[in-house]
Amino acid sequence: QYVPDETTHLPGMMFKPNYRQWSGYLRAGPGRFLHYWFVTSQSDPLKDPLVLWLNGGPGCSSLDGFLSENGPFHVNDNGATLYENKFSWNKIANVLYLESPAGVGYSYSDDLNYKTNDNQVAADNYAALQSFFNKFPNFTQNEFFIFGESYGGIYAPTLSLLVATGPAKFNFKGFAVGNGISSFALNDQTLIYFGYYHGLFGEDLWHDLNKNCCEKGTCNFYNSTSEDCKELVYEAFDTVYESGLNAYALYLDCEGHSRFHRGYERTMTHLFKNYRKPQQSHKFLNRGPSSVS
Amino acid sequence: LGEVPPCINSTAQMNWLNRGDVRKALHIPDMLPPWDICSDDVGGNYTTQYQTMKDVYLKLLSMGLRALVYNGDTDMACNFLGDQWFVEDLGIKATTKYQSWIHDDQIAGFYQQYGNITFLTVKGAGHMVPQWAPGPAFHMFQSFITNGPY
Repeated sequence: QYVPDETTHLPGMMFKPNYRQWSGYLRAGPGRFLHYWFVTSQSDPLKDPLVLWLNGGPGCSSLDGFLSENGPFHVNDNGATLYENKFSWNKIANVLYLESPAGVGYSYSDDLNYKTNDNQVAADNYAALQSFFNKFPNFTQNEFFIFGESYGGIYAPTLSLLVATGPAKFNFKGFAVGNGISSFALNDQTLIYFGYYHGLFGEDLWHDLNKNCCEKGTCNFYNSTSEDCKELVYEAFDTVYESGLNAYALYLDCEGHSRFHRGYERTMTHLFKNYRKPQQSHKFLNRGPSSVS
Repeated sequence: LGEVPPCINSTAQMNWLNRGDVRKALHIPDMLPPWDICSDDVGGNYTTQYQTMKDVYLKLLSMGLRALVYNGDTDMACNFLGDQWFVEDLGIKATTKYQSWIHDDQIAGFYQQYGNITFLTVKGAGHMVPQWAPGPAFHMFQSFITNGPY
């Protein structure tokens, strides 16, 4: 293993871990360096699978996956001490968290140019993987899986294709996508049904949506050319994403950042890409912006 | 999805990761800016090139690789129905019925297999499944990587 990157002590860690961990940089391309954090399995590191975990965004950090989702420890609300996660995925696997692409979290590019795209990210992640296996050659034998969440629904399959067809030989077995974006059209189309059948819209909006977006039993909520349909879909979008609901979990409160944080507005620009807020958007809303704060 | 995940409070992680002694322990160069959960620079300058992953999935599955598409079923950013319709639209014959899976003696969600690809829901979980349903998520993870039953 690559000794200089090994992390033997972490501030706030009041427990003795039964696994080893490394944190450092993997080379993703000329002048581009991705921060990685690698934890070995708590069972049998030599035999257990190796799993790469990628959060999405695009632009969000896989350290959120580590410190809030499936990593071996999480951060207490005091922001200073750590506690163990008894459902950590490194109980049965070696897990590599990669902050990707450059510019995300502690990953960086020498030229500070963070403009990128799907294929470039896949290529950079593939190069970073090869850089990882150069640092940890022992793990090339382990069964290898790629997991992606959210926009990682694009990251994981595109990287998987490079791994499956590229010159480097990994013991690659499969990939998984959690709450991933797999098709923008289907994501938009189904959200309207999800919203109506979860009681988020009333009969009037549902009736108007069907009247203006459907024809002969087929509905198009994704890229209709009808202006009325677009405005009705935007009203539905408004209810789901801008009325105070937690878009990530319908039955949880909305905590942390205010929904109207500029980044939040952009958060959803990857969805309903064909609909931009119509000028008279309140025509259907017959109300001002949501008063829920 | 985007620079500031809606309704997510990442203050604790941010405070810990930005401590000088933590950055040192993680071998983070001093010249780097503070950590944040999402990057405006990246998200704001990103170009999406794929409208669907259908062709990529079909290539990967044709090589004999295994795939799992899982969704917390209360998420509205990437809702379960969209991914369920995506998997069905791949045109691969179903090899099991749509059925429930059990964790801790309770129905933890539903799944259906189409040869090498499995579509699975995690009941009651949101966008970050391992955070909001850690037990079922670990069970699902173990079943997938060991190619065992759900």
